[in-house]
Amino acid sequence: STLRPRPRVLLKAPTLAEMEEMNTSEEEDSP
Amino acid sequence: RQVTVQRKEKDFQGMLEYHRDDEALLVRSLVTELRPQALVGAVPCLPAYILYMCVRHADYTNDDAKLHSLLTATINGIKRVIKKHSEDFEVTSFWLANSCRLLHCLKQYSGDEGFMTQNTAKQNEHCLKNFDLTEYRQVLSDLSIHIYQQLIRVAEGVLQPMIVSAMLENESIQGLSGMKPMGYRKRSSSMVDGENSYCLEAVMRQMTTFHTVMGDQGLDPEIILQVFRQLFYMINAVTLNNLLLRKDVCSWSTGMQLRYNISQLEEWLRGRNLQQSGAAQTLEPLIQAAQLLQLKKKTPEDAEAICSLCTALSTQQIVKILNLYTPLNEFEERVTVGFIRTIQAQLQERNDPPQLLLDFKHMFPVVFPFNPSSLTMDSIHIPASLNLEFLSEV
Repeated sequence: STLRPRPRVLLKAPTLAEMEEMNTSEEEDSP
Repeated sequence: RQVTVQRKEKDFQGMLEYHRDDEALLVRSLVTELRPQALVGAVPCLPAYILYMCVRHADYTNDDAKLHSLLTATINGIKRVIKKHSEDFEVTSFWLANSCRLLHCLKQYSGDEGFMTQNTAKQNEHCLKNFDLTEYRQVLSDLSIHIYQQLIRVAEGVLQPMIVSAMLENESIQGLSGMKPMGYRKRSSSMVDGENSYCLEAVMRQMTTFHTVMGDQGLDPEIILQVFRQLFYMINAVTLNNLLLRKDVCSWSTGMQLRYNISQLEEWLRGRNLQQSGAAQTLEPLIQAAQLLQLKKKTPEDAEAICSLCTALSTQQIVKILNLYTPLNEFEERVTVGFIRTIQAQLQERNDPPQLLLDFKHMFPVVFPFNPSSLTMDSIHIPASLNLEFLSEV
């Protein structure tokens, strides 16, 4: 099969530090 | 009346689907609560491949929100797990291997031709179709650097307390104990506390453990080389700094023991095929210091020999070692002030930096060369022990 080149949409990402401040679905570890 | 539609069993296309509500469970099962030991016998870096197959399905369904959320939760999960196990070499090495593997997958299957040169036709079918994850690759690369630094910190923390006794104090060469400098024989042996005394064998055993763990976990060979270059740099710096501050070890016999120890370390590198790491080269200042302790230090010719040999030591370091040098017995002479002045005059034009001690915390910048995998996604088996039944193969 031949690959049909298609422009991909750039998925903007926060920086590693910014990411930490974001709420993710994973709950925080208990202390 | 219910109509059942018989669907033809489709081939596994190397994608994994899950319900958005199961994302937290996925990250918990595959990242934060996963123990590396649970994957013994599985494909190295299995979590990275599973995560890529989930990424691919979110890409396939053009679901940018799901993709954002998965990548963010995964990266935060990895950060959390390595923080929780910040003293654990095995866990840190495991997540370095997986973080790098996920990064390689995002390159290998990006659709960017530069990363596809070694792909099979089947692997090319597994490329991302809708999204360009370049920015997430940068975040994963930053995360990998962060994990690498933790790995070095943990390994150094284990090795550092062993270095001085293993490299400078422990005597493995028979008959050297009677050749300690006058006045230091008793003191130097009582300075080695039983509990804190290590032989070089123990250092090498520990490094072998590190090497085995990293290899078994599928950490890229190029990264393993960089780990040992960094650890050898630290061994060199800690040993040399001690030598530059301790009169009792600046002797001919320590020089001989040190040279023997260095050759053992070089042999260890060869035995593990780590010669191309550049680790042995980081020991050059120490090799020269050992030779300096053993060379004659009397005539102008001796001074010239020292100057042409000790190119990896600064003038200040050479002079300091000569000043600290302690004769073995009453028949060996001290290094004269005149001899040291001759050396200083000869080395004047070098313009060496003034600092005496090495920065043993210095870190070489790490690089993660692209390392595509020959594995094909649809061949990857997910063991039941991972409790990932909520993932469906697509």
